[in-house]
Amino acid sequence: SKPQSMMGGGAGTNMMPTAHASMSSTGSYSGASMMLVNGLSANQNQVLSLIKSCHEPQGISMQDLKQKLSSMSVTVIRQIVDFLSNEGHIFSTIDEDHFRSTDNE
Amino acid sequence: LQRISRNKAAALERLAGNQAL
Repeated sequence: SKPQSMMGGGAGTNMMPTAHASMSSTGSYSGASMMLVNGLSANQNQVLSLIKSCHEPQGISMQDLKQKLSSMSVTVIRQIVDFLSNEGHIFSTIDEDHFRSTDNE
Repeated sequence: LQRISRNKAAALERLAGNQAL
C-alpha cells in the first residue's frame, strides 16, 4: 500500500485507518485492534465471555467457539485463545482444544 | 483430572503476574 497524497486541498481529511496486522513480530495477537478498558479488544472480550459462560468441567471446545463465533476465522479464534491463555485469563483442560476461564468459580 | 488443576494453577499464576505489572 502506498501513501496516498491528498490532491486538491485538504478540505475533508478523510483518514482511512488501514489496519495492517504485522503478526510476525509478536505473534501473540492480531485480533486486537480496539483496546477496551480492560486491555482486551472487542473480539478478545467476546471469546473470553463465551469461555466464561461455559460451566462444563472440561470447558468449552474449540468447535463450540467456532460455531458461536462464526464471524471470526478459526485462525483469529486460535490466536485470541493463545493470547488469553498467555495472559492467564483462560487455560486448556482435557486437551489443547478445550478451555476454561480462571475467574468463573 | 490433574492436568486441569495444573493448567489452572499455571494460568492463575500468569494472571497474578500480569495483574502485578
